[in-house]
Amino acid sequence: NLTDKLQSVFKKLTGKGRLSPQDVATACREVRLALLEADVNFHVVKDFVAHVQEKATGKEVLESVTPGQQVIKIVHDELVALLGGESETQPEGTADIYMLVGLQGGGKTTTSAKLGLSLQKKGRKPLLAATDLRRPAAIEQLATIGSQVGLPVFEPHGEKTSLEVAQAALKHSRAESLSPVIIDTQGRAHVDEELMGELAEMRAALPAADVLLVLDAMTGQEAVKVAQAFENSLDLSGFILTKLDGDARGGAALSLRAVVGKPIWFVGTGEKPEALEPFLAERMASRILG
Amino acid sequence: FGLRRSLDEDFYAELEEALVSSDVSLRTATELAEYLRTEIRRQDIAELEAARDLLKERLVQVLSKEHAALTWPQELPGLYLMVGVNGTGKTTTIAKLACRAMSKGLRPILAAADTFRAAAGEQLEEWGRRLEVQVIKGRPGGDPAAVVFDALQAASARGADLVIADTAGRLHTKRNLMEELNKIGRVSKEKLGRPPEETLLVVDATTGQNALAQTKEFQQVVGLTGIVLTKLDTAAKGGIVITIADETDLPIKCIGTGEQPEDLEDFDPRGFVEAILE
Ligand SMILES: Nc1nc2c(ncn2[C@@H]2O[C@H](COP(=O)(O)OP(=O)(O)OP(=O)(O)O)[C@@H](O)[C@H]2O)c(=O)[nH]1
Ligand SMILES: Nc1nc2c(ncn2[C@@H]2O[C@H](COP(=O)(O)OP(=O)(O)OP(=O)(O)O)[C@@H](O)[C@H]2O)c(=O)[nH]1
Ligand SMILES: [Mg+2]
Ligand SMILES: [Mg+2]
Repeated sequence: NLTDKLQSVFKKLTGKGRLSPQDVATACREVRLALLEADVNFHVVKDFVAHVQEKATGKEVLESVTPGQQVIKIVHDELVALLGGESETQPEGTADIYMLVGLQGGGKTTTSAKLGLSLQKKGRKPLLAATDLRRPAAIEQLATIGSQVGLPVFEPHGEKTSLEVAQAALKHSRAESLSPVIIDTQGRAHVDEELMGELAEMRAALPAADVLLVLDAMTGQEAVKVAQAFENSLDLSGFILTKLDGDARGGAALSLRAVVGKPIWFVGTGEKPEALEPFLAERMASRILG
Repeated sequence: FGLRRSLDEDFYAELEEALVSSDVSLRTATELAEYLRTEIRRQDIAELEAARDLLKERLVQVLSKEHAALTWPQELPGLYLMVGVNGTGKTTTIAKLACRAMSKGLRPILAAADTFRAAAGEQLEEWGRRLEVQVIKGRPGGDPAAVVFDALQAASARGADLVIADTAGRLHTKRNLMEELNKIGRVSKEKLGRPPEETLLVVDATTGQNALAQTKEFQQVVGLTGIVLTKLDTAAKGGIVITIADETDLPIKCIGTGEQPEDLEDFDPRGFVEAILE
């Protein structure tokens, strides 16, 4: 792993001294490799490593740690800061409408139920809204998970568009005193103009909604473009990174935070409705570094 | 890439950027750069176009594997087993393969052997209805291997040519789920008296380096015959398959280019490489 690699890079630097530019450059090559292997975006890596290189060069080698450890600490701390830092406050969970959006297969439907369950445990009365009119059995999927966790699910009754379903769900929620409404939307590609346009319409009709982009943790270099496209169109409130129970390093997280600048609220850690945890920058940084 | 006039260090830096940005691993990109440097020197190449063609040919060569075409069954019924991690497009790809089989005059039966995920059976049944193809379903939480077995049984009884079996998405890191898949593979092989005609790993083109680990793990557990690369219509380049091709013998058989049954194409290495390099 990166720690071992950096230890061996700096093995020769035994006595006290300064980190020479050459040593730092060698170390930064290893850091670059580790970050690219972790799916961090090519340009994000470039900027990040340049920044670390600057911070590390000429730094006094502390008595208590090896130079390798020192570089690791700089990299780790910079990563944590870039991911939002430990002090980043958790979302309040006070919005009345949540909209879950994202690419096909990222985990929106599953996460809608997870979010609902988590808010229910906090004393709210969520209503899940199934607005995916296209995917075969998408409505059944949300209805099934909803009933498994004891959450009401609003299903379409002849509405022609997803926006109409969402509006009908809102109406129903007011009649039944349910809040918040969690809107599950169909998967769509960020390059699909028609579908992105439809989503922008829904968002414009629900200006007070918290819009969350659900992204698969194994997403590669395209994560930046995806996040940016959704952000430009919708003004996101945050991200949910899913399938972190796998071994994908999750470098896309850095792209989301560093490039788009919105917080990562939650991480999905399994297929069960309970598998939703708050995002922790420290933990993510360690994971990305491998 | 390739707006430069000369084959200098900037050329190699841009090449690396183009490849890595397409999810080719840094290691593979570095090897390709090394190959290019050697050949450019050896063939005394000075023109950018010639260097680009050299790279293109190399990539096409890496991606051209044996047995890249779908194997249609000789003995009937045959079996296609679809496997992969969560959400990559397995169930939708089955609809596409069923469509393809019918266009070849074959009669497929679908096996809804994802007995775990909410409405997985219903999703495949809906595809069956749209395509007028029979679907064999198990009960929720039931044994997936039994569903494949029953589907093969039904196919024999009804004179169907091919069973296309869906399995639940599973992360390759989950030991018990991978063992379950191993069992599905063994039961199917025993019932058929031979390995399935195809055991296809469905990989999402938006996936980064993790696709390599997925391929290696699934290959160990259930013996793959090929890869289907989906969602290439979503602008992801899918370059990780170049790394996969470099490190395994697995052919990419088909690509998914949309969400409808007709959105399946045979893998064309040259077309794929041109899209990566543009
Ligand atoms: N292991 C794991 N699987 C997950 C997680 N989140 C979702 N999944 C699985 O990922 C697959 C896709 O989830 P869905 O909720 O259907 O994804 P979606 O974004 O709604 O898909 P579309 O509506 O087709 O765009 C399912 O098999 C889920 O069980 C997670 O955190 N961990
Ligand atoms: N744009 C695009 N979407 C695709 C493609 N293939 C599948 N999808 C979509 O991806 C999402 C997930 O597809 P599924 O077929 O449910 O994926 P799966 O692998 O069976 O998912 P699990 O069973 O939950 O693991 C759906 O919204 C599909 O319509 C493709 O080639 N292009
Ligand atoms: Mg969904
Ligand atoms: Mg499926």
